[in-house]
Amino acid sequence: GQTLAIFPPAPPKSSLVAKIFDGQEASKYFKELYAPPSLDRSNKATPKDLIEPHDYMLSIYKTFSTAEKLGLNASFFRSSKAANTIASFVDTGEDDLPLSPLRRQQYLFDVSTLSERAEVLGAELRIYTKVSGNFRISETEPVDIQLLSCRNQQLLDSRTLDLQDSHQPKWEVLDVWEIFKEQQHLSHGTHFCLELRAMLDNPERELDLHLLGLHRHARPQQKKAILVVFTRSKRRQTLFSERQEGRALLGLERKPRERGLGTKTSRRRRT
Amino acid sequence: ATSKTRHGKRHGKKSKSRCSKKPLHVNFRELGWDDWIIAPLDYEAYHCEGVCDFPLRSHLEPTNHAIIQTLMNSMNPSNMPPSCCAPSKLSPISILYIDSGNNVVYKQYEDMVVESCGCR
Repeated sequence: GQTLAIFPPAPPKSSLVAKIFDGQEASKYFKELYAPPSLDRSNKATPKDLIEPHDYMLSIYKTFSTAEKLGLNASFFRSSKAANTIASFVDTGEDDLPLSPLRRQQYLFDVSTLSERAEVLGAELRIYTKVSGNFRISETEPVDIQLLSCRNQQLLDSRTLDLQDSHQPKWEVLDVWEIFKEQQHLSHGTHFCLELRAMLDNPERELDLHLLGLHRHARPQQKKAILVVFTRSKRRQTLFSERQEGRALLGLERKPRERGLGTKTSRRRRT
Repeated sequence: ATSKTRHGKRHGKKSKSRCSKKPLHVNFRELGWDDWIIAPLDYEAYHCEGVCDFPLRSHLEPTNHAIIQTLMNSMNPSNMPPSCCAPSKLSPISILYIDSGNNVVYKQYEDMVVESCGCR
């Protein structure tokens, strides 16, 4: 779990916030939220039963909702980037063969649900790394993580990994805001794709990503890479529209185009 | 004049309380919204209830329209209803939910909690 760093304005409030966020793992905090309901209205599986939120998203909720209760504006926090909506998209990319060396990985995100009207204020790629015990690296040999375009393998961004205490699992956070904005423009906002490779300097060579624990084989949902997009919508959003979307997802209500526009029944329902 | 109790309440007449904020506990599970809302599963929303009758108190922050309507109601109740007791200030809450693409989303929803009530 990774707890957000928060920067509240006044020292007294800061100490209160610090007391609340005592390093407790977010998933434990939310354990009771996932307890089965005492009154089960139906046996149908809901999206909530199937989806396990990443600790980072739970941490965001925990931080900002607690701040709200303390009278602090969540958008004030640096980590929020002044966004009022923070969406996470789980990587849907796949590795080729589990045992063959993994030189490059394509990270693929379906971002079609992102509102076109919302202003994008930030985007982060969060990848879970765990350096293999077999990997010996000297301090003079830095490892660069490079992000490339899926279309033409053009180098988009690069950063050096901090391999101090590297055998502990950790989330690497890569700022992909600029790349995201550019690709959104090119791909009309449906998918976001990035290729990743790790480079060693001397001699320059691509590293097997297995050594950094980046392989996807048997990776649990909560350890999959996520793209986190920070947006701000000026349009007032109603809960009702979200509810409609949720019900459509469960097949409880079908979208107008799916149920046929011309029938008497559908006309009555619309009326 | 009607007699008053120790607490100043009137006897002999159906008395309605003045417009004020009252408790309203919202439980998303009971609403059946827990299939897409992850958290919170419940919260205190409050609601506004009570009458806006003459003379309007300043803390109810009446609109100019409400002042006129209340005055007209006091002069002729059968012709004009009193002004409405409604939220005058609302605050947001944070919601973590699953969107139509099965993505986990945090959103700050505006106007979810009644902070104060007034005559509108």
